[in-house]
Amino acid sequence: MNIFRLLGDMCHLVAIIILFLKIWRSKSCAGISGKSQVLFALVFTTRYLDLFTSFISVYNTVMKVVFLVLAYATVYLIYLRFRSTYNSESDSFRVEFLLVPVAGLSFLENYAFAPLEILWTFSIYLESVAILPQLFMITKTGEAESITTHYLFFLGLYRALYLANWVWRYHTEGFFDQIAVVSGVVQTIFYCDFFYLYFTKVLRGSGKMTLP
Amino acid sequence: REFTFQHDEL
Repeated sequence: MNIFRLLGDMCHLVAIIILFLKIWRSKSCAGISGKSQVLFALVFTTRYLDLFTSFISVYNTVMKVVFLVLAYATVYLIYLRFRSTYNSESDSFRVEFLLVPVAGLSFLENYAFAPLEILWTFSIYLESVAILPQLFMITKTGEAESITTHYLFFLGLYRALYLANWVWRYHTEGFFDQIAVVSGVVQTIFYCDFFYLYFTKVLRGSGKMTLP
Repeated sequence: REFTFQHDEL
């Protein structure tokens, strides 16, 4: 554990909590892509199956359980509890265009051709593109509430901190997880455009982020 | 190639 990974995990946790509380308090999931949230729940489910096979640390186990619970709770709020507020017509990204290539790639490019390992690889590849339905929805509607942009900001910050973590681990431990690093770089790139809009629009102005 | 490390990150 190093400071970058710890801060990264905390940003990830903050992002998920921000989203959950936003929906819970406003009793609305307007502007939120349910598809992205289902993909994240799928990411955590397929990655954290090792909860049953290997113990790493109390921290690791607790965080995995918390992420899983919050991911499914968020999906529950969007699709069941506050379903009437869900903008399904704006959430029109075709997730099969992500799932099929990601599933195919995880069979082709993995560390070991074993069920748990393929599922772990699938989760890594899927996480790198899981935010796309949300970004697509913002592009389509042309705006996002500031609280939604704070969620995306913390999610992007988590990714950026993980890149720093990998640089650190490479130099201190010689650790290099090629699949995670390549996917992580791809994932972080998706946030760059958003970061630019966040700093120029949301932080300087107030209220919603509107696209030019 | 041989798979040797645990996935210790979240």
